[in-house]
Amino acid sequence: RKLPLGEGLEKHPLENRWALWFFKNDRNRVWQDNLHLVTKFETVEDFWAIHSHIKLASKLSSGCDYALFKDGIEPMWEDSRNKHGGRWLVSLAKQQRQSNLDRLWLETLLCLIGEAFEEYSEEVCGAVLNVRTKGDKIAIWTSEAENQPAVTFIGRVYKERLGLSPKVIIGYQAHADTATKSNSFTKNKFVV
Amino acid sequence: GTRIIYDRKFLMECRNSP
Repeated sequence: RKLPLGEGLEKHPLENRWALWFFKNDRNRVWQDNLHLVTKFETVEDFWAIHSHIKLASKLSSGCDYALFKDGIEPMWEDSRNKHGGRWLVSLAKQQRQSNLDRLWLETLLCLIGEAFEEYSEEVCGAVLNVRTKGDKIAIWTSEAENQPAVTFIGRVYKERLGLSPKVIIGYQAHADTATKSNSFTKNKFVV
Repeated sequence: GTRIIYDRKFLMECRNSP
């Protein structure tokens, strides 16, 4: 499908409009004040224009996040579309920032904007990248942790798209469990 | 049934088109 915008200038519309968010850690401010909406886009061409103008994931300072969410969903547990959901979490080793992070994050973004999870794409809320000294993390957030068919389908497709070895296990954690945990360990609800 | 799905190959081609 194409939007006619004149000869040679067609843009390809996406199924959803997406919002890109940036989080920069400043301990003197409350969490929400460190979260900034960068821009929104709804075509393939605009996605690439934005992607080529912002810093690569591997160039961000530790403590920064990128988040890409469907327009109307805020990248936080409290949003009504996230509250009962959870995330497929990919935790990277420190050395993967240089070797793998940019490729894995781009692949995650392409899964989202291309609606790679077919009819279960409806369940996808967004994706979050955390750049951290102790190891970076990438996650796809979905809206209903109890929706096992959707969650497991998304997990299987996502793992395949990332090109992870079958030996690597990734886990899905409910936000409700992450929010109430008493230590850094959150139990996996599903694994693929 | 009218969801707009783009595969990886198509999205990557769009990156390189003028």
